[in-house]
Amino acid sequence: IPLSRKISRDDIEKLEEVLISADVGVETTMEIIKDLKSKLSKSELTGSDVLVLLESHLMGILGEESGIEVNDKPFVILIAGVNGSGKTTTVAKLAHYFKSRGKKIVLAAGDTFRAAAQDQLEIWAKRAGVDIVNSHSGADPASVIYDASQKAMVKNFDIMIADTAGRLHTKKNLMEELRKVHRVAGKAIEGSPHEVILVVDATTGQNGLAQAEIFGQAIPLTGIILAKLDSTAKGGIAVAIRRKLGIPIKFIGVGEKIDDLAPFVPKDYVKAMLE
Amino acid sequence: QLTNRLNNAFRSLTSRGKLTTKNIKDGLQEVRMALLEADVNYKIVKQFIQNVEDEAVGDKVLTSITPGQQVVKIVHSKLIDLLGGKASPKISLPRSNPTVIMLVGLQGSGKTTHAAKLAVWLRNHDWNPTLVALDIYRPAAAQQIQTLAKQIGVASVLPSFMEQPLGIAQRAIKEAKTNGWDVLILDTAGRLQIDDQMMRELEQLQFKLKPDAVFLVVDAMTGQTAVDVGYEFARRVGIDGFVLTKLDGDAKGGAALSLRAVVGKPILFVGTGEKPDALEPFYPDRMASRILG
Ligand SMILES: Nc1nc2c(ncn2[C@@H]2O[C@H](COP(=O)(O)OP(=O)(O)OP(=O)(O)O)[C@@H](O)[C@H]2O)c(=O)[nH]1
Ligand SMILES: Nc1nc2c(ncn2[C@@H]2O[C@H](COP(=O)(O)OP(=O)(O)OP(=O)(O)O)[C@@H](O)[C@H]2O)c(=O)[nH]1
Ligand SMILES: [Mg+2]
Ligand SMILES: [Mg+2]
Repeated sequence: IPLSRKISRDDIEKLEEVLISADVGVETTMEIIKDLKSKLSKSELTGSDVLVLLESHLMGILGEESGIEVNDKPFVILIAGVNGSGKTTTVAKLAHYFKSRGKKIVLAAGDTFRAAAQDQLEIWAKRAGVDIVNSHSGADPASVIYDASQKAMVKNFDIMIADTAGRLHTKKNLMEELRKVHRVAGKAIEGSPHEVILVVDATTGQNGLAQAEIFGQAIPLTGIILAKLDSTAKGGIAVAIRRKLGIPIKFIGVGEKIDDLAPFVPKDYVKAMLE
Repeated sequence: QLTNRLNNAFRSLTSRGKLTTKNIKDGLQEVRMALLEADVNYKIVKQFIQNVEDEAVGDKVLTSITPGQQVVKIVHSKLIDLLGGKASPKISLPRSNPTVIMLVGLQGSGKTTHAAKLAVWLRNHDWNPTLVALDIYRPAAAQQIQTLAKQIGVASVLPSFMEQPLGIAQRAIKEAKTNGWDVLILDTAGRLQIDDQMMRELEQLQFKLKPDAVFLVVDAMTGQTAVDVGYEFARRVGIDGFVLTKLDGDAKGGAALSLRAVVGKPILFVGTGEKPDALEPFYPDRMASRILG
């Protein structure tokens, strides 16, 4: 967009490509474009005016920075999401994040289904230097979460992070299994799970909205972690999720190493989306 | 439902004469939105809509169906063409003693799972497949291949301590000849197409091993970046076909159109579940219907 000269309605149309290409989605993009056009009809705007307006509109949707406030003990974080989104790696990253802040952590290897899922989290637990509770393949995931909850209470852990198996939200039996895990967590520890996080792959398109919607109907989501933002994807579906469902983005995954987790900063995210 | 939306857009149209440019433009705006909501790439949608418009102008209005249905019919058949035509693509692999298939793609797309599925499919077509684990980075990646191989009853070649992907693959090729494995399925680590070091690893594997087929494994829920990913993998490594995964979900799968349009190679298989038997051939007409919703 030419920054200094006056902007026309056609120029604003061109912004549509920027937003759609960022996976913001048709509906949210049309709302933003409509708003910009109405501002244009009230006064002349330069390219840099439009950029500032666009940034503030997106920031308005994304809201204030929101992290994970560990305000109970043991504090339980439940991680869910579709297959391959980055959950297990995110569990490891969160463990490292809180351990480096002096917290005592235990993990629950809640994926008892996929090949080598337990092995994968065990290796991460060693690398992070945290405890882990696992079981045998085919065990009831709720029982792993129950055992980990017991251990967290008895052994005085600060935080318990529960990994779950990937599942497509279209599979009713798997969503029911997730509901059960959530229920059992709540029965084992009062107020648990305190944080219920949906891990969304930043390369996901519009299906990400359906994921947040359906997962959110099964369990009460408190936050999103947007993984793989180090890819060429802008993760714009997070904007649509925030706008339509009000779920805040708490962290972003920016790589495959244990320290590749960063707090979600709306200003930085929007700047990266628009460059 | 796209047909309903189109019928609404064409409510005022009389049922005689030819489809005018205005009718088509209105109808195609609805189609455009449907394609973007289905994750088809922005630039590809623009091109596609223009092509349909050029083709549809002057078409006689058919009296047996509504103008909305007619536009959908034109769009649907054009989508099928773009996805490779009516028939499922034929998969023919040369017998190379051993034949080598390499799976590549972004992190978490489903490569390892589909290595196992391809092994089952090949065995059902009279091959003797073996899985080769070339992912030396992801924790327990080799165990995942080992477990899957055991589940489906095929052999696997796993990394030895400190062994690099090229070495593992070359060893697997040697072992194939002595063990009578006629096809090797190489599972590689997930990687970003912008990770130069990891892309160079694939370039080297392709250059030294000369695989008979390199398949890009793509998640059906991939959004607008599918084009960048497909283009870059094709440019640097060379792609012979695609495997579109997790189609048992409700992602429309518009990435399929983007990949086919940009790389010009066929989608050969679709993944429809987590188990080793959840692999189907790709049907362009089913995909076109799915994308249009
Ligand atoms: N580049 C990049 N890769 C990531 C990121 N987070 C996870 N990954 C990679 O994505 C792949 C899948 O990660 P997992 O943690 O196994 O994903 P998952 O959701 O637990 O997968 P399932 O349990 O099989 O559903 C792995 O190769 C990870 O290294 C990220 O932020 N950036
Ligand atoms: N429902 C469904 N799940 C699938 C399908 N294909 C793979 N998965 C699941 O997706 C997740 C990721 O699969 P992997 O095979 O580990 O993916 P990958 O590409 O090897 O991942 P990296 O090696 O980390 O890059 C696992 O939970 C699989 O079970 C599919 O077609 N349908
Ligand atoms: Mg996992
Ligand atoms: Mg893998």
